[in-house]
Amino acid sequence: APAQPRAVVARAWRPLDPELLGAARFALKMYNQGRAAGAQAVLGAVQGRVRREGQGSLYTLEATLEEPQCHEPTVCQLPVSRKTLLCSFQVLDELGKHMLLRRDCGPVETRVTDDGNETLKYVLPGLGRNSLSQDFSVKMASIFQKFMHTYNRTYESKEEAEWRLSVFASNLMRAQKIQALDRGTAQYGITKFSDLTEEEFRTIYLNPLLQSEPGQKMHMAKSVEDP
Amino acid sequence: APPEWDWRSKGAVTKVKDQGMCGSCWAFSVTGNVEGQWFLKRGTLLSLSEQELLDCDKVDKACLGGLPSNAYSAIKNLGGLETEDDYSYQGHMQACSFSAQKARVYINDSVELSRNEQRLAAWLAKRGPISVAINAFGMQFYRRGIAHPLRPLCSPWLIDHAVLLVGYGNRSATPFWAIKNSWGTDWGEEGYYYLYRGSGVCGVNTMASSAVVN
Repeated sequence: APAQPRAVVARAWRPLDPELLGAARFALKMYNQGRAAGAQAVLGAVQGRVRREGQGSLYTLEATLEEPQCHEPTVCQLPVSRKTLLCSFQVLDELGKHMLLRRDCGPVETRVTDDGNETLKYVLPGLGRNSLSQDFSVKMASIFQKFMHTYNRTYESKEEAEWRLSVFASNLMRAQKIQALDRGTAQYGITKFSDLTEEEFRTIYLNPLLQSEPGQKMHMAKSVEDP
Repeated sequence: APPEWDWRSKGAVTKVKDQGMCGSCWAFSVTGNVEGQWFLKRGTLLSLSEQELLDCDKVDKACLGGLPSNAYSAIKNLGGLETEDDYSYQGHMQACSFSAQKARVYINDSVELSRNEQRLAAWLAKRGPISVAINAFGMQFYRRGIAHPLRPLCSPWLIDHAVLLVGYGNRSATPFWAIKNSWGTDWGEEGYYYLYRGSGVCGVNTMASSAVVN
């Protein structure tokens, strides 16, 4: 324990600086460990924040990784249409030594048509205000644009669109966490409900009475092997 | 139970429906079950009315939720269910306009089913699709494959969505339930959800029931 009181500095999400990039490169190196040079993923967009305590720094990063095109179908890890990964990393830097504490990566379907409609133009400034890195914002906005197109979404105002984009981005992270924790073969990602908060989804589509009300008493069915 | 079963391929299941922005899953789960029971007993597959339940089942709360057990009672007390064509789905509560003359199916009773998934499978294969309720954890973002959430994340005690078991089987040695959902065909695998079978995942075995048609 340090003798002096610890200086704690936590910063908000911010555009990438060389320090964050160093942590992101370390996370990428760990991600690529054991892969041949031609099969390594490369860093796409990155955003992050850092929390400092004593002589340590904890980097929380969100990044897109681009997997190289796979030409050998029998060994491909991802279908060609899903070669972009969305990753969350936590990297600890203590006394100059990096350690990867957390890595959650999941595929993002990014078959985006760049038809240049207005949505992209007016959601980006909003993201800028929230201090997300420009690269990350552009990537996320393109994915959101594709979502709006696929599910015929329109929003009443610029503010509503900006809010829905932030919900959408947060939901992508949630889906990725659910994916990481699933023990089956399920794939989670963008669905028609991806622009709804968890609360909105529960309120609109789910049925809280199922756990709170007793309902009518029914008698037990005979099992099928009974005569 | 046979190793696998699918009522869809036997003509006992209507197309996937869409509850819209309304918490009426309970009504879709029950009509799906009655559609299957009627098909097995009478040989005709009819698409039945959820709107009748939303409007006329006064114990349940329409878009705010309901219970399959109450819905069976309502169907019995009303005198049957009209078809989807005669009493079509609006996705919000309206005045009850059920007409006994238009009722095309009836039920005699309803039963609660075993919590043992092997017995549930045996019952399903012999008697038809089953109404169940589950914890919907992760379903907001489900796209395909067999979901198997960790138990602490998908507690059997936090049931919040009613659906219909229409079959079961194994995919690459992973046992699953094939579940008909009511969120349209543009969700999941053409509207279907596949959930791990055998360990009570997400409470799938806790509230299984069926109507009885004599």
